[in-house]
Amino acid sequence: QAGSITSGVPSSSRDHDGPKSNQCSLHPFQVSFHQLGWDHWIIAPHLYTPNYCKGACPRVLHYGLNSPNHAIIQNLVNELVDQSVPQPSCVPYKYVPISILLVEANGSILYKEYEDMIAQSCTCR
Amino acid sequence: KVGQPSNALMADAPSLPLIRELLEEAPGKQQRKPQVLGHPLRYMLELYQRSADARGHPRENRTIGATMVRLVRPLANIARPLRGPWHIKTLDFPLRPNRVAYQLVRAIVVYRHQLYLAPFHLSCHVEPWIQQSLTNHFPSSGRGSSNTSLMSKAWTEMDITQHVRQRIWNHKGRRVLQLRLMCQQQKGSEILELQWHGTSSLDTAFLLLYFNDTHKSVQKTTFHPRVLEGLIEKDSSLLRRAR
Repeated sequence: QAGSITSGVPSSSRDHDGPKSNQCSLHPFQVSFHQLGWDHWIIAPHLYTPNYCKGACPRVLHYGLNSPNHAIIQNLVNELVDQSVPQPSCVPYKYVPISILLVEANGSILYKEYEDMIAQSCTCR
Repeated sequence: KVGQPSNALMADAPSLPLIRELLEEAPGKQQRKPQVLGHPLRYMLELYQRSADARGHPRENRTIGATMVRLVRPLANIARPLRGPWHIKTLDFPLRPNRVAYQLVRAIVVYRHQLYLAPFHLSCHVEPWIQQSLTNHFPSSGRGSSNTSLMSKAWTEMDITQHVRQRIWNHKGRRVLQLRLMCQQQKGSEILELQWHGTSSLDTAFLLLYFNDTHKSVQKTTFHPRVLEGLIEKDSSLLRRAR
């Protein structure tokens, strides 16, 4: 039963998970294609916001994290069974595409939608 | 590795799909961005602005009906000797090897139907250029429609999807779509030798190929609702107990 599982966990879980502010979450991040060294062939857009996920994956994963059951189990294994098994990682969960206008080597101009270029939400996995 | 030029980084990781594609599409750093000016660039910028917002997010209501649009410029244009009142220019459009993952949705040729080459006013149309063939006309679908032209009224778009699909799309090896721009001096001016050298082929016509990226749709298998229900049921019960 869940009761037996959670009772075995030391009560220090609260500070173990650290403050809520450093929990797994989406961080906005914007770059220019110039910074990526691609501006000599990308016409548009000028700025690109890939964003990224960062933060701890607390043992009891809050509902908004879209975490699979496996992540909860892995946390418990790390805590109760074998600390060499790492806690789950904070990674992107949903992505959105981006449209790029670029010049190809032969001078053709290409409009293209690239899938999974912007992280839209995070999860612990 | 901070500071490492991205091309070197890209070369290290050609296996990643996007990097591999970018390597294919991106001219090398040493190669300056090919000069693309004039109508073709304006046309594609207008298409881009209609299809994506300033940050590159595809618009929900975009109408291009494709995930990739390639504007192909004509390679060489050979002015043919005057034949009666017609001035003929053949345009060769090189088509890249077709990647299985891309399905051709539409092929459109955009050309100037009104051309002014001092002191001539010319009216032009485009025909397929098939060696030793009498019927150099597009099938019925080939119709000019200047109303959709995004630029000045001097340009016309003509759908040549059927011609491209039938004549060239499934060819192996090097594929070149050959068209010819037929121009006639407008009434009144006597027939004189026309010097085409005034216009680069870029100014008279370009080809638009619309593709859909089929490989992604294969990868995104959609869960059958029953399967999905089972997953949710199992998932929430275990989650609830652990919580």
